[in-house]
Amino acid sequence: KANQGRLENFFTVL
Amino acid sequence: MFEARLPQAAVLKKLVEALKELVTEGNFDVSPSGISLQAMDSSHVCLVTLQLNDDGFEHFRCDRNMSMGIHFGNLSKILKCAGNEDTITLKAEDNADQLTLMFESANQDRISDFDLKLMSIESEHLGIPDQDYSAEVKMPSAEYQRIVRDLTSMGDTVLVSATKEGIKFSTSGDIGTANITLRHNTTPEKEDEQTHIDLKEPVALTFALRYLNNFAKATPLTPQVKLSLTKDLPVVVEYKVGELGQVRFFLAPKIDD
Repeated sequence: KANQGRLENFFTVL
Repeated sequence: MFEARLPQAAVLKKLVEALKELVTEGNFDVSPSGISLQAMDSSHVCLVTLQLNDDGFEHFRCDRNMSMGIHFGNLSKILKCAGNEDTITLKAEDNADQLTLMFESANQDRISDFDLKLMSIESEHLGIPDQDYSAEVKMPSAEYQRIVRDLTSMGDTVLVSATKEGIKFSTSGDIGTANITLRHNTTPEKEDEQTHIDLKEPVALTFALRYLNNFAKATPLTPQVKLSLTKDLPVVVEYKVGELGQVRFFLAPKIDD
């Protein structure tokens, strides 16, 4: 089953 | 000082209604070029960005950049006191701890002002790269709202796949499965009723329906919505706010273990 990704997985935290 | 005047309060009322459940608080960053906001939901699964451009306001003045921490539930309470057709003016002194909202009725026989206490909000900013998306789909916002609402009665997640056949939304749950496909359709005379699918390469991603449903709270803002999809990237659901700017919702996809 797929897990919910978090935004930090995809975008850089500035 | 900061001062921004909008001829219709309805726009701001709709904007705040669209985001207040997703993000309870956030910073309105004001600068001479306008008002912007970037706020994540508490689970860091989705992000709301808002850009309202200075030239979209009837009057806009910002002498120095400011970050105004706002509780959207409280802002919503105040905006409920404004008539849809009221002119609304936002005002704050430099380094103020409150934002003044002034409402004027169309014939100027009723003027009210409300002060909203500002908060100090520590928020992480995310760098969102400019991106060429594999698929960009413009569709009637009411259609988007209906699709995600209908699918929510069947399942918790939706597989969104864009191919040359169209954009397909698929879900499954305890009672069965559902598929809804929208085709590229420029037949309707009104542009607002058309569906445009701009496909560079086929793409399929899985998302939580709960959030996609929440984004549809922005439907009253505008008749069209744009979905941008690329493999392994958050989907962008964008609502334009007339000439004023836009609100964008980013939702992280489900990822395989």
